[in-house]
Amino acid sequence: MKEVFLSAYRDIDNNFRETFELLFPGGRGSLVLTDQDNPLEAGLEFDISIPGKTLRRLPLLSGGERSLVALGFLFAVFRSRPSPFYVLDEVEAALDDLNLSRLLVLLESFGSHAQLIVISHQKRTMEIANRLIGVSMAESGSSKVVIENLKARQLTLSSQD
Amino acid sequence: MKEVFLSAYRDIDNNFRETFELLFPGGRGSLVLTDQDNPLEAGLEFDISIPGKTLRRLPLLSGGERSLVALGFLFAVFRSRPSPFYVLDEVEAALDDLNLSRLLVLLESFGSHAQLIVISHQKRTMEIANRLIGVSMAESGSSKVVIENLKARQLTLSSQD
Amino acid sequence: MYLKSLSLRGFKSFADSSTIEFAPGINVVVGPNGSGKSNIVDAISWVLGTQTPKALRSAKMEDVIFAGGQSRGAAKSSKVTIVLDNAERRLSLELAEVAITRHLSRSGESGYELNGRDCRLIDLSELLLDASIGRGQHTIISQGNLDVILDAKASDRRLTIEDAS
Amino acid sequence: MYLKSLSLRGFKSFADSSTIEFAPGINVVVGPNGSGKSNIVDAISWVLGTQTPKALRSAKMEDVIFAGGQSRGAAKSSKVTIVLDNAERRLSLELAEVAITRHLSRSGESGYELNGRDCRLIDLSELLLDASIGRGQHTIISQGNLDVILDAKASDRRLTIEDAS
Ligand SMILES: Nc1ncnc2c1ncn2[C@@H]1O[C@H](COP(=O)(O)OP(=O)(O)OP(=O)(O)O)[C@@H](O)[C@H]1O
Ligand SMILES: Nc1ncnc2c1ncn2[C@@H]1O[C@H](COP(=O)(O)OP(=O)(O)OP(=O)(O)O)[C@@H](O)[C@H]1O
Ligand SMILES: [Mg+2]
Ligand SMILES: [Mg+2]
Repeated sequence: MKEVFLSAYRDIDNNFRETFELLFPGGRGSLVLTDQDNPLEAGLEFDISIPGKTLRRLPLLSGGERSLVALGFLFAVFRSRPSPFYVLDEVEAALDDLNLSRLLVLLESFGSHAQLIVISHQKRTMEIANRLIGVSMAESGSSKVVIENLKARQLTLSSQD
Repeated sequence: MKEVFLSAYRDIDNNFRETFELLFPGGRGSLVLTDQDNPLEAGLEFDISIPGKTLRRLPLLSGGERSLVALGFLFAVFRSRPSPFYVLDEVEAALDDLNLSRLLVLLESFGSHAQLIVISHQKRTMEIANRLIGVSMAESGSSKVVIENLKARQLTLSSQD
Repeated sequence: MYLKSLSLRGFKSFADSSTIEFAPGINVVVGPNGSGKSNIVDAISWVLGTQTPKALRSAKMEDVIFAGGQSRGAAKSSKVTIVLDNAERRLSLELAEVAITRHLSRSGESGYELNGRDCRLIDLSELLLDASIGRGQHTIISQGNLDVILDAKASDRRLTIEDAS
Repeated sequence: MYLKSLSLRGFKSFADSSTIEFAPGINVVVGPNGSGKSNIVDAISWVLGTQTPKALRSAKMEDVIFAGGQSRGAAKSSKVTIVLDNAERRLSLELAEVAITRHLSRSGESGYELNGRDCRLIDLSELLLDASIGRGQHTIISQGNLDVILDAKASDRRLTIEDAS
């Protein structure tokens, strides 16, 4: 049990370092167990350093920085234990244009081997869609769905690597 | 005391009805005291009806609808007891394009007689500014401010009406 | 494996039967505020067995049933079906597609079906866990809940690693 | 009356002295994630007398002092001054402009000034209350806190009306 956990932890920590570098170029992020000797009782802390800043504690991060750290962690977990599909509801609301671009790069790299269902109001997020699904509310108070095949792009869903 | 409270309540309720109509055209919103006989002990509930929908309870509202109801209430309070300035930090993050337009109409009408300090990533919000204030983070980890006088528009700050 | 389609009837704002066909890859769901996008997320979470109304932004489970609109009455029941592609046999069933259904009526009747046959939640949960589908895997991030992971206690964050190991 | 300028030194990410001149009407503050926009909101709230570190996204009040960057050391103290236009004498002082200052040093020394002279928070609060400026009036909506009013208890919402009456 301990070995299985430690191997998952190391894998997710590695993924987190990589994803963090993509989302915060020049920064460094890693996951730290508060008690190395007793991993199954330990807590998990984030140890992050954003370019130019010395602060490491989470509460001092800005709204957009918090979103990026959380996304970095989640995608690190997703990469270590792939799931057939992921659902993300307006996760990019707090991001500025530059960070939105970085997130979209991450989503596109994921989208080539996993299915993503992303809810968004952002035009640039719509542009990376393979399929756009429009939802509207009819007069009668009932939701309706319209589907639009955005890209003919042949999607070779490679097997989960 | 009771009379003073009831007069403020009626004033804010009136304002809320008006602001709600602006933000939800065709809808109806009002503020209800849970105990009319004992106003100083009563609770304050929202009674809202959005076009096409019968639901009145708050938790069932969507993210964007919640933002609009909250903004409607706040501006109703602001109108009843004007303050020299208001600070709004990314309050429009959950809104779609149409609702953002409605909010901007409300902000512009307020901006003609009160000072607003609005933090935003939305281009359309920037367009209504009398003054644009840019903030950036220098290499050294210290924030810097740049100010740009967007509009020469003479602002006749009318006295608080 | 991927999510092929989702059918809803009487679930939250989806009074009429609606079916959404998803593509492999990136699906982006768009629409005005209040149109029903997050209700789709709730439907996916509900059909996979979510037990707490609060996780579906509801006070009680009955709140997921269509409560009526301005020109139509409330629905008596709610039904959601999710169809998963199983070509790679990730779900240990000898079927190219797997359909999971959940229904609930105002009279309190509720249940699950696997490919049209009644089944228990516990059988379903085991099946889904093997394929890393479902609630415990953090694979569904609902609106406004992205930061939750940062505010969680350090020991709860460890559990996320345990779930994934 | 309106907020003419805000000067910060050693407050959160504002290591160097910065002064922001505001215009009457609509001021829109823009900038990348993490550049310091919400820190400006915290500075306004702090100089007006906020007592709880949590309302400033901090664990303890000392956290508002610039903690250092990659190429510079931590500041010893923090100082914020807000200048209000008082042409209409909304603040009951015979002055066309009113400057309010708050300072805090790591040694624990702290205090307020009104137009350069030491004053107590209690004097300041009374002055501001008369002009409907300040924390109790919901006039500062910090990031992510818009919904708080909806989730508040019905009796707490009544207090908002009481504050405004
Ligand atoms: N049981 C129900 N019956 C009928 N309508 C419901 C029910 N539950 C929720 N709704 C309606 O669904 C709407 C919310 O939908 P949802 O949260 O999916 O919106 P959304 O598209 O995500 O919007 P946003 O962009 O603002 O997040 C509400 O307006 C609510 O009235
Ligand atoms: N005491 C302090 N000393 C130095 N830097 C600090 C201090 N407190 C906060 N910060 C820094 O300020 C930054 C956050 O700034 P702020 O929250 O104002 O960003 P923002 O411009 O609002 O960004 P967003 O658009 O993401 O909301 C953090 O990166 C944090 O490191
Ligand atoms: Mg939503
Ligand atoms: Mg911010």
